[in-house]
Amino acid sequence: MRLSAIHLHGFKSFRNATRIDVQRNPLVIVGPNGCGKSNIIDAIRWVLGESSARQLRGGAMADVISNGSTSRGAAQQAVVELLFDNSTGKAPAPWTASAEIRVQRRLSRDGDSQYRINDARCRRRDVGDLFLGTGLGASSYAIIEQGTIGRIIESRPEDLRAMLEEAG
Amino acid sequence: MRLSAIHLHGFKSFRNATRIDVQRNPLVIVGPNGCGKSNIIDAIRWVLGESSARQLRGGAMADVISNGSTSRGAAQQAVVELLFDNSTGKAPAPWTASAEIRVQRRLSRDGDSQYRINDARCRRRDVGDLFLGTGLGASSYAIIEQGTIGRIIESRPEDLRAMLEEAG
Amino acid sequence: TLERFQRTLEQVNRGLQKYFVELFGGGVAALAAGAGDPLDAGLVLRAQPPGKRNSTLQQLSGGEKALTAIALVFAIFALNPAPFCILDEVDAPLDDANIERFCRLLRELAKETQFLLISHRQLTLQVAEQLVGVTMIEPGISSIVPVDVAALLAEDGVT
Amino acid sequence: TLERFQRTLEQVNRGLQKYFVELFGGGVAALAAGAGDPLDAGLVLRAQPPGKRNSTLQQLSGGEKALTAIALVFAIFALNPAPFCILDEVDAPLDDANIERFCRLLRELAKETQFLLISHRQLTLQVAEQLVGVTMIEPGISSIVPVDVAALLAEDGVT
Ligand SMILES: Nc1ncnc2c1ncn2[C@@H]1O[C@H](COP(=O)(O)OP(=O)(O)OP(=O)(O)O)[C@@H](O)[C@H]1O
Ligand SMILES: Nc1ncnc2c1ncn2[C@@H]1O[C@H](COP(=O)(O)OP(=O)(O)OP(=O)(O)O)[C@@H](O)[C@H]1O
Ligand SMILES: [Mg+2]
Ligand SMILES: [Mg+2]
Repeated sequence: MRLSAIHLHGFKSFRNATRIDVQRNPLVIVGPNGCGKSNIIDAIRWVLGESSARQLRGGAMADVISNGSTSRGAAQQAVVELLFDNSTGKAPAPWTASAEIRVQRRLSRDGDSQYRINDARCRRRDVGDLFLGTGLGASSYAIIEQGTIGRIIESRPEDLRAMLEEAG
Repeated sequence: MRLSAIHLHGFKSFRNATRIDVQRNPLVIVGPNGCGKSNIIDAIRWVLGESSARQLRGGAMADVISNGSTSRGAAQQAVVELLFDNSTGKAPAPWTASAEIRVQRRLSRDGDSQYRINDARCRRRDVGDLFLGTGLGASSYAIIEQGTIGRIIESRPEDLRAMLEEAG
Repeated sequence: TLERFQRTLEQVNRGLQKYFVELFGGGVAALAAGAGDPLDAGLVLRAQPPGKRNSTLQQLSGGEKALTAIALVFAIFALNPAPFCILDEVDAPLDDANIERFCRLLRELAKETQFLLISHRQLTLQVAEQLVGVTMIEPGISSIVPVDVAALLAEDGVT
Repeated sequence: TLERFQRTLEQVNRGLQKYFVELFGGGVAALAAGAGDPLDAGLVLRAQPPGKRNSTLQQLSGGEKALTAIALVFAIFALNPAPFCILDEVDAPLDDANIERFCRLLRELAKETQFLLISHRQLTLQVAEQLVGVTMIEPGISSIVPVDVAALLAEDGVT
């Protein structure tokens, strides 16, 4: 499965509908301080099922919904969708035969929260199952957040073990 | 008081007697990862009375004494001396009239630990009194260690107050 | 005494706001006394970069946090300069444009205060009046070496 | 099952040692099972850069810690590549020479794994096959912009 695009709308500083096409590898994201680069990583963690607002640098989960700017009003919902190219058929069942897999999460101010895979509503667990056993699971060694690289080697022995068991 | 030189001998990776003359301002220290730049800052904090081995990235205070390298034996003691130019007479009594003030700290493996000002033995408190009320005291806003700049704004309210009272 | 503390707070806030605007090109920053008895209540920092509506400091980016902290440290320094100020790689989270603003401010404050900096960023080296090189000619043993400025600032200069 | 875990540990240690040597030019790194029942004991990481005698990880420098962590993450990845790997400013503590070594290793692993990086360091941008620019044309609102590579890599390029 290859990540082929990221859609954000109303997620943190991405107030407007925004599409990032992932065409070549490696992809490097650049831009001035505070422009929204790490917010893209928060969006990816969020879609994949992150349930801790603190891990997403917020107080409550509703903090991911864009509160606009001094010249724009707040959004009413946050929607993020990741598109995966599964032409190699590596995705686990029941998605093995789908050429493209779209994983979406949405949250509105009234608290309505949904996950969807290929536009069909599903549970958080179903998204987790899609990535089971890869580094995107609970101990997610596949996403290194800003400022945390030095801390990885200071992890507790049981956390290092968990990382390894996830990969084994 | 202006810092005019730093002497290190047997302190962490400074196994050999080393002198750094501080001639112009600002002074920028450069060098590859792991070469000993932050160790110089640890040396300055240590001479000024730092009593926590953890703050100096060690387990026990004896960890500041150079353990040498694969081709050099360990040192038996660590000595660091800071030279201050006091030609403006700003130092507090009884040092106001001294044109130069040398503050030294030494620690040997047998645990003998000494402070000296202008070669005369003194207590840790005497070194503290020399810098009382400046940013080099307990809350030391004057030394920002590697990787901690972002955390300053996350300080607890009582720590921000302590910083301000020290400066007031 | 309370009056002295209030005065100190006002002075730091004037400096904090001034340096915050110099580093961010606008916006607002201030320290405010928290709840409780003004004689010993803690202080709460608020900072809002220009054009943003962030409610907490937690939502600031890595670079915005570093710049806000630099403004605060410089404001406290201006109030009561210590003999020297040491900054160990405070520029690591900054983009090039913000390094330039940081250096401009540093050069200004260096008229009053002695600064020792450690940095790997070429733009910061340019603010130096003196460069000190540290290396390990013998593995594991630190020594001081003269710095060849021209080689350092050349594009492939290794820091 | 213990055998499986032992096998996984051996494989990660082979990768960890290989990548550690590629990044540091020598030295030793390994994960070892701590005290207690091998079926659930924690793991302890040891790392020693070439020429040094450091006894604990705590004594490593900021850059050495980052490089060691990168070697560990890459070793785990090589064992079980996830669909993609995201690295947000992991190069911030590194000097230019180590950025070049990190990029060389990254280019190698990018043959098997998809990488998304965020960086302010010009040397890292050079490893990119695709650059995505993010900015705030309207203050407070993020948008994606094409990146003018030539302007970025020029000396006064602002990132
Ligand atoms: N819910 C929200 N609505 C609008 N803006 C938000 C929201 N949450 C966070 N932000 C804004 O996003 C900005 C931070 O973005 P981000 O952390 O992605 O920056 P960055 O590009 O990674 O910067 P740096 O290079 O400094 O790390 C902050 O200025 C913050 O105000
Ligand atoms: N007691 C000691 N004896 C000998 N070497 C020591 C001692 N304590 C620490 N060191 C060594 O000092 C080195 C770290 O130095 P330091 O943290 O100053 O590096 P640095 O130049 O700041 O690097 P970076 O740019 O990565 O931050 C480590 O490699 C460590 O092994
Ligand atoms: Mg960021
Ligand atoms: Mg350092």
